[in-house]
Amino acid sequence: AEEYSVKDEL
Amino acid sequence: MNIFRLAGDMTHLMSVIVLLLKIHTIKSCAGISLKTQELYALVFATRYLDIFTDFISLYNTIMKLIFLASSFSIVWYMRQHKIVRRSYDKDQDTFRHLFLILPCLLLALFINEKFTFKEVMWTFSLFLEAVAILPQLVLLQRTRNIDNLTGQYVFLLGAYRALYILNWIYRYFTEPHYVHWITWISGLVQTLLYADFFYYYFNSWKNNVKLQLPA
Repeated sequence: AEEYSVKDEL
Repeated sequence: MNIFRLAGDMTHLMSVIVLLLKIHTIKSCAGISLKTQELYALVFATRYLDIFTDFISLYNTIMKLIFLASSFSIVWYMRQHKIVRRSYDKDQDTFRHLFLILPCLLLALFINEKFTFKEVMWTFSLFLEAVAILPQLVLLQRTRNIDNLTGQYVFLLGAYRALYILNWIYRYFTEPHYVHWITWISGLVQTLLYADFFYYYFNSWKNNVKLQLPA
């Protein structure tokens, strides 16, 4: 889930 | 989602709306750099490769679609629309964007969080977004006249990334192991590139004079 932390930004 | 990031996304959205409105209503793109618009279309195309594979939230998907649609339609307007393209001064907008694309691509190949196609493309889009405004700033320096819509567009574009920096600071302190140097450094470089524009923008606004950039 860590990799999502920045990928969830536009 | 935190207030800084929401404000940043809304500011970013406003910047593309202002630009689309300007081009659509007065049917002119005078003072707008097509090079910068093409770079932004490339930034979104390489940033949002995962739009159909990884669903994060409805908001995320809708905003991605809006940014993709608006950036490509602005490029279309400036290249194809029979009236708008007449107001595009291509002999002033001469920044060769290959000089920006290649270094960003090379850098992304060496500095990335994971050496996969998607990750390299995503990192490339971050580096490219940091420098995408350069052709526009060069054009503003050359033409020296900045109509207030273009000034607002550049201001909002710079403000959105500044708000994102606040968002990264907030997330660093509130989320464990939220550390992303690549994102943070490219976002900081991007905001610093706007710094001198901000300086002249605020001065012109404060002294209520027309915005002039030094030659």
